[in-house]
Amino acid sequence: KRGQQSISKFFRTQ
Amino acid sequence: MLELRLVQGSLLKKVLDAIKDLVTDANFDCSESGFSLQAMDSSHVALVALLLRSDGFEHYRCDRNLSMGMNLTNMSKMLKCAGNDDIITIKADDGGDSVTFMFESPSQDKVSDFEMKLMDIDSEHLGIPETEYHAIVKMPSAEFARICRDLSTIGDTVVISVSKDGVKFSTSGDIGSANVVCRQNNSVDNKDNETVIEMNEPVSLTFALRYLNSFTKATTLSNTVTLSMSKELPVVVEYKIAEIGHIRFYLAPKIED
Repeated sequence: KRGQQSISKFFRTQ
Repeated sequence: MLELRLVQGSLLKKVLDAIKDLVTDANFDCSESGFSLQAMDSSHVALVALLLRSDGFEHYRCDRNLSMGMNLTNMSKMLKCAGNDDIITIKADDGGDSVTFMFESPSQDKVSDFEMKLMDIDSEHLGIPETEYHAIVKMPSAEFARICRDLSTIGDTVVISVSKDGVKFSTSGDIGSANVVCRQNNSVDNKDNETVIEMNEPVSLTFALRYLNSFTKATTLSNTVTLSMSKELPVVVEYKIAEIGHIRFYLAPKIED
């Protein structure tokens, strides 16, 4: 099984 | 005061068709440089970034930076009322609670205006750093759409692997498995038919096909698509919008639990 990562973890909140 | 006149109004219709199923509500940001949008899908797995540069509009007036919250389903309903050859003008007053879409037929014998209520949308703006990608694949957008559609009938996820031999799309499911390999080719007659692979390092990433299929709704905007990939980072699926900008979809890879 593979887990789906969230996109927000890759980019900084401005 | 904001007034943006887009002669090729069909581009805006196509942009909405490309993103309205992925994102429900979004802020359109208007500044001196252009008309843009950044939004995540409701499950925060994918992000869409749209830019329509100011110099791509016939007339572009934006007195001060403006962020307009719109429901994309409603916006799409309104834009569907514009003819494909119509010129579309977007108008808004600073601090107003509505936006007006004006449609002019090419012969100027029919002019319509549709006013839409704006909404307050609380969304976080993400900073997307410039990245050197391990591999960049440029291919015909229709080919990419075909592969995503075909593979999603077999499995839910696709492994995209770029090596010196080409780019491989692999999936597997209950009924079996499938691999599609596209090799670099050079088309003398038509650059749009080329598959071009720039690779610094081999890279292999796994993605949910449901999202990639959603991105391919942008296929009508461009004959080619670019996939930019780096190890353990989101893929960027980019469609250039002729002479005016781009739409970029970012999708987080799946990892072993």
